[in-house]
Amino acid sequence: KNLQKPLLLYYDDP
Amino acid sequence: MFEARLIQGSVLKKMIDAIKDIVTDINLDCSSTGISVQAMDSGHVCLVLIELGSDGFEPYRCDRNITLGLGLKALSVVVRCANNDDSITIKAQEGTDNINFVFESPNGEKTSQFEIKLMDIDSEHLGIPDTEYDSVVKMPSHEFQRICRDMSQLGDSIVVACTKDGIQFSASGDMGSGKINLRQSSLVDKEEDQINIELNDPVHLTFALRYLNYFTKATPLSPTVTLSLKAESPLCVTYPIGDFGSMKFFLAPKIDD
Repeated sequence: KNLQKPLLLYYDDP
Repeated sequence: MFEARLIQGSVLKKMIDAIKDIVTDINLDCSSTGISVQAMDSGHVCLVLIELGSDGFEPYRCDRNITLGLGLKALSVVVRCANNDDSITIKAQEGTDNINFVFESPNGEKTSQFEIKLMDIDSEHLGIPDTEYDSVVKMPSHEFQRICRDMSQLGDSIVVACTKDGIQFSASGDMGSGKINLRQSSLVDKEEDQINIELNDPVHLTFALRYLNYFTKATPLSPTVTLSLKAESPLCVTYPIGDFGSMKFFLAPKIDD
């Protein structure tokens, strides 16, 4: 349990 | 012309202390409504969002939207030269590549002026939508700081679980494991000591303690902190700044490989 997805995959780049 | 005077200059010092371990450069996005900052750590798993309304400054003048790029190291050096009870005025002229800081003692006897070179900072902006969170927990900020510090003695990760029984923080490692439960408080003398748990849906998430310990550097900014949690989504940790702004940290959860 060590993976962190970058925030870009959760939030859009407007 | 941009000019903003913060009466309580110590707030700026605290803000810089809170983010200087996470980001190295920031863009101050200044508009007529106030100043905002959005910056990500180098690993792109956490994000800092600062919003300061123009009503927190006296005077506040921003003739045209302007972005001021600053290195936090220089900013930190300069701001450390201000006394805690000084006011701090930030000034920038259009078309120049400097930003000015003026510190003024409360009685006006001492004024100091500093100048920092502006930088061109390539920053990615993320659109963070208004989110309906599964659980929103408000608690004393020193309590959250203590929990993160204690849990990091046990392991690298913290599991945060919200249920109708309250919020549970747990960590485990080679040495052993620990659990801390907080329940909604019933009667407290001071509002800032209150633990308030809003629960729409039970939620269970894992986060890297390294980042949470960075976020808790913002504790001197506010007696309370709010944790907003949603399944499979980034955590949002909010520290209010007076009644005119906030500092928010977003952190991606750890997920199963």
